[in-house]
Amino acid sequence: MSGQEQEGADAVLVTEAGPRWLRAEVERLSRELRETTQEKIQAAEYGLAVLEEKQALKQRFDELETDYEAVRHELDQLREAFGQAYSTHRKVAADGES
Amino acid sequence: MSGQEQEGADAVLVTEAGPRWLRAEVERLSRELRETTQEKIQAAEYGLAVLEEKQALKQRFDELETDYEAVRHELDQLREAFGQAYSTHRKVAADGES
Amino acid sequence: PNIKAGAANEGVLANFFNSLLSKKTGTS
Repeated sequence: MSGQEQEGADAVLVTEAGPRWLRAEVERLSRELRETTQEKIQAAEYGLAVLEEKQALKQRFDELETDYEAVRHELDQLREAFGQAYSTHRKVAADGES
Repeated sequence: MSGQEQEGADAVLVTEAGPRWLRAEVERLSRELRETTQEKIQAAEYGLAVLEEKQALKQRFDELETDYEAVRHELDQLREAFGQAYSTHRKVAADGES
Repeated sequence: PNIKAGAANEGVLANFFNSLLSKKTGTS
């Protein structure tokens, strides 16, 4: 039964129901609404908490990415300098021997 | 008014209410219960989606941290090697001159 | 654009969760 069909069937039931049944329904629905509202609030609070944790983690990730790029750059520069120094060292050694 | 006091007051109201009011309450509560249930489900689905995104981000973070440590270690080793090579270069140059 | 879209989505989500917390539901 679709949502609209269910609502239609409920409307017929409510129209024809006696006061005792209606009172019981009001109490049942009130209780269910309180429980569902509490579950809804819990789900929303949990969702907010996870969202905040994710945002904090994203910030840490971005900072680490920046640090990583800096260290990579420094390593590349040092490798290049090392290569040049090695060439110079070999030349000096050869000159010294000659 | 506390929750229990509210429920007690509601019970008195329901007991004394007429059928027309009860029918209206049943319809109102049914509608609110449907809406609140829908909101609860949406909140839970969104919360789950954010949790999955956070877990994926954590995995990327851990991998980046590993890469960062590796590059740092390589940089430290190269610095040490560069320092030693520089000392050797100076000694060779001095020997060559003498 | 991806960064802005991601931040906008998170803002929308936060608003949604906050709206559920602040919305008053009727009681009998």
